[in-house]
Amino acid sequence: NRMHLLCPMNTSPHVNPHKSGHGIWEEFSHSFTPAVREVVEFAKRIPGFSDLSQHDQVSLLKAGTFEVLVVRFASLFDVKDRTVTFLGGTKYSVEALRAMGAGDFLTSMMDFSENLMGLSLSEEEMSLFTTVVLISADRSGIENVNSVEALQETLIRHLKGLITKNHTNESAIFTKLLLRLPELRSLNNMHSEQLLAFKIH
Amino acid sequence: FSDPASNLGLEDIIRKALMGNLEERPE
Repeated sequence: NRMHLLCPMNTSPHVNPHKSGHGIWEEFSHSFTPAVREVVEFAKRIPGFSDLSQHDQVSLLKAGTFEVLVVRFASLFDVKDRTVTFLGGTKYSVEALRAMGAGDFLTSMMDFSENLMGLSLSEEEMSLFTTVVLISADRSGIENVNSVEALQETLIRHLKGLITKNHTNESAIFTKLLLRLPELRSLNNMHSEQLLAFKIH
Repeated sequence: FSDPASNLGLEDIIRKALMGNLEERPE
């Protein structure tokens, strides 16, 4: 009888114990679907994305949506206040979430948020970084790797140019930003394990 | 559970959002 769904894409971590697993999932799905649609709309605006095959567009989005959402919603994880804000608008302390069952995954999400927000990127830089997160040729199921790779290289080049231009005395920022990519992959894997645990419950 | 995106309905949401784009695209 799992009583909590500890994802800030939910309106609240509390779930109705009288609801079926399917009902809980339906409610959760209703909460996160608009954010997923926004990721798709964002992808469509990436120059060159629509030129990829529909199969590769879907593969990139399937593999990368969680990571894009982590970047977009990193500010929900407030490291200074040690709180997480859920989509319903309520803040929960890390301690409260731990008492509800949150473990290492929450720690990793807080660490990521601290690392990313600490770079103090502009909206434009964050947006371009998000395109680099999404357009990644090594995702599983990509058919035309060369096309995705070419687009990926273009986006990384633009990101490097923008970061170099905006942070002339902070040459390490671009490297630090690229180091967030494997961190996101790791979070993605951890998230899949959390989803599996949810399904089992 | 090798493909969480498909199992959780994510692929369906993605496909529908992408299809909307195709329908809106002028020929």
